[in-house]
Amino acid sequence: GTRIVYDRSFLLKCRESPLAQ
Amino acid sequence: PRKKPPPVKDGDHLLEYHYTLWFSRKSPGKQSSSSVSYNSQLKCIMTFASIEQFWLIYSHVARPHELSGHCDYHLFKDGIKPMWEDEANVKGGKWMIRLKKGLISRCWENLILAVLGEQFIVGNEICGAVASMRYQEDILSLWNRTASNNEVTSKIRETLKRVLNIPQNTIMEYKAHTDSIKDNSS
Repeated sequence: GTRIVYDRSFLLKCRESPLAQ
Repeated sequence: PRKKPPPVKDGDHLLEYHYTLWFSRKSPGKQSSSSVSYNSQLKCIMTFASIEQFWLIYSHVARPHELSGHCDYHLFKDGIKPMWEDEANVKGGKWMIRLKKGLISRCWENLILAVLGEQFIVGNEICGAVASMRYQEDILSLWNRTASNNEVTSKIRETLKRVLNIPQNTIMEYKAHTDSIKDNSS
């Protein structure tokens, strides 16, 4: 099946999200 | 004991796998070569299922270079214990990268982001990653399920070189867990 793949810059961008604070 | 990941919030980005972050510290003076004492030193920090849960934990734990003494962070897929006896590891091995002091925090972050983001593209081969802080140097390890699969281990090596951003001349060594047990090195 399809894997959930994220590149480094997307993972770093999610760090700024309020959900990750 | 391992903990369940907290409920995923609306808007969270799910990861392909759930992961557990563990911490261990070697108590000074104690012999800790047996798996029984290693097991008792292992502390489960948290299991997580999304990118946002990962960052929440990551921002609350000390970064590797801030820790002193002989200690390890272990990031493993949920359900796999960070020890060779686990059935996922028993036929496996690890790439080991020895780092000069000062590089471990940046390299550890690069490594775990590549693991969480599924950058290795070797099916379900990746078991987990370890940051080992020692007195003279630090060591990064990436564990996979099948030490005998050369195609997989070389693919992992190529991805490691790409994502870690380490000096060109850094030595990378692959060790099957059965060999580490034989020479009592891990």
